[in-house]
Amino acid sequence: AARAEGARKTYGKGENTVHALDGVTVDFKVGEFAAIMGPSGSGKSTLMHCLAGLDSLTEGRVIIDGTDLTGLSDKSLTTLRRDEIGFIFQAYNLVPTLTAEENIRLPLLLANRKGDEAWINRVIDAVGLRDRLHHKPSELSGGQQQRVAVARALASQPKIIFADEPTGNLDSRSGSEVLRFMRKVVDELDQTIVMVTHDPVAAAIADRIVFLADGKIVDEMRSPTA
Amino acid sequence: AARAEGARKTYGKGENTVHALDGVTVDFKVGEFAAIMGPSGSGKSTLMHCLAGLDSLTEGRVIIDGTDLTGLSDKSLTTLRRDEIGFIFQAYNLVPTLTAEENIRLPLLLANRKGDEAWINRVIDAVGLRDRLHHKPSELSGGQQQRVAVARALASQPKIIFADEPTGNLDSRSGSEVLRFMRKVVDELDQTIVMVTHDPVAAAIADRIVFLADGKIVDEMRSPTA
Ligand SMILES: Nc1ncnc2c1ncn2[C@@H]1O[C@H](COP(=O)(O)OP(=O)(O)OP(=O)(O)O)[C@@H](O)[C@H]1O
Ligand SMILES: Nc1ncnc2c1ncn2[C@@H]1O[C@H](COP(=O)(O)OP(=O)(O)OP(=O)(O)O)[C@@H](O)[C@H]1O
Ligand SMILES: [Mg+2]
Ligand SMILES: [Mg+2]
Repeated sequence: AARAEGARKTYGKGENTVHALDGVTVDFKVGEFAAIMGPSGSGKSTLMHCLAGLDSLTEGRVIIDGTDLTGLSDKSLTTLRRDEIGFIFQAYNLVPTLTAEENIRLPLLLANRKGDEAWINRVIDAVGLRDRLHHKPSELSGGQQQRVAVARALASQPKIIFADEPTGNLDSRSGSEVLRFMRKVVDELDQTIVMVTHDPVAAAIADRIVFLADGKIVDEMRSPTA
Repeated sequence: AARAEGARKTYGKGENTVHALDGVTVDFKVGEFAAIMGPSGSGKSTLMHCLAGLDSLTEGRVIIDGTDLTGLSDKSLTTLRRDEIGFIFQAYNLVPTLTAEENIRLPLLLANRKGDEAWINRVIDAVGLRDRLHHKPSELSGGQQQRVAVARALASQPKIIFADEPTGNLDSRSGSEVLRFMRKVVDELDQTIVMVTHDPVAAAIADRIVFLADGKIVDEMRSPTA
């Protein structure tokens, strides 16, 4: 579903060069639920943004659903992202002037697709936002904003979802509800989820865990509960 | 150090009324390290903002270091906050145009105070940001931004620090380093820390844990490790 080959991403030059990604080759298969763990600053968000076509590599390539992102025009890249990829940002990136519900429905609107009403309602109830739909982000708690970001990525049923620390601001109960729903989405709808997390409990729900440090993959394991 | 009496905070009216705080009376003593836990949306951030004078109550009062915030002019409130209170925001609220170091030093600059250079350097190393000081927030990882927010609140040695989920985006090692440093700050410098957290491991480092649900305090316990 998503693959990186020899991915490198550098910032700055000379003495100040930061090797955010320092040669990453990894393959996420269709229908897989993978977790990425690693220290703060190890390159997790950078890897996710490059895999989702939100950022370009300095070297190497990314292949999404068989398409090499390297050659694509801005227009084709945008279309690919809009139709096939969902992204839950570490900082949520909600539209401040739209309500929770409008934020959740935005990807479908932008893709000019109808969306499955029953599914959208299932997502809203799974993340527990039923009575917060008409509030704007500034009128929501941190965890409620995070759940809007989660719902927005799930509602349009994209083929692959990149989730950057989707439960970081949730109490253990809301967090496990989100994780269990994501597990369902992979098992029942054959979607692919790649989730960055610092929480071993969250990682345990995935099929495999990839460990990053200093921009490289340093370890990998089948999930102990898979 | 900080006390709320019969605190109520309501949003909206009629059917849409949200009782974010529904009658909270709590007392945080000088030199105490207290944790606040509770479900997403239960009022934790609202309580913290009202205790820190960043938001007003609908009913009840807040007393900081002996001063009732209710009567204060904007100017006096700003001066009190600047001189006595440090706040680590759930969404960090860093200044995007300033570097990490400038963000960390900003409260001292605004308070027109010199600050203790040795202390500031100790804080920077405790949160592990030594080689990230000249980067702007957009050039930092999520966890690095969170650590800038932590360092900013600690650097000016305020009497009381309100920390809203200070380790939510940190891996367990960076997170425990931040927590251990906060514990030191309370033990060695007699500062007061009130920390919201969803992580029981983080809460265990505090002296006492207060539990919030639906805008009310529902339980309280001496920390199991205190
Ligand atoms: N401006 C507003 N208008 C309406 N409701 C609001 C507004 N601001 C906050 N709320 C509501 O007040 C309640 C308490 O919010 P608060 O941010 O204190 O929760 P919290 O305990 O910090 O949650 P989290 O763990 O998710 O950060 C939430 O249900 C939220 O939706
Ligand atoms: N524009 C930039 N200029 C310089 N360095 C950058 C820039 N953007 C990111 N970095 C650096 O790249 C490294 C990797 O960042 P990334 O956001 O991928 O880390 P992460 O693993 O997601 O961390 P966290 O767990 O804290 O979110 C970090 O050290 C960060 O400071
Ligand atoms: Mg990150
Ligand atoms: Mg909060």
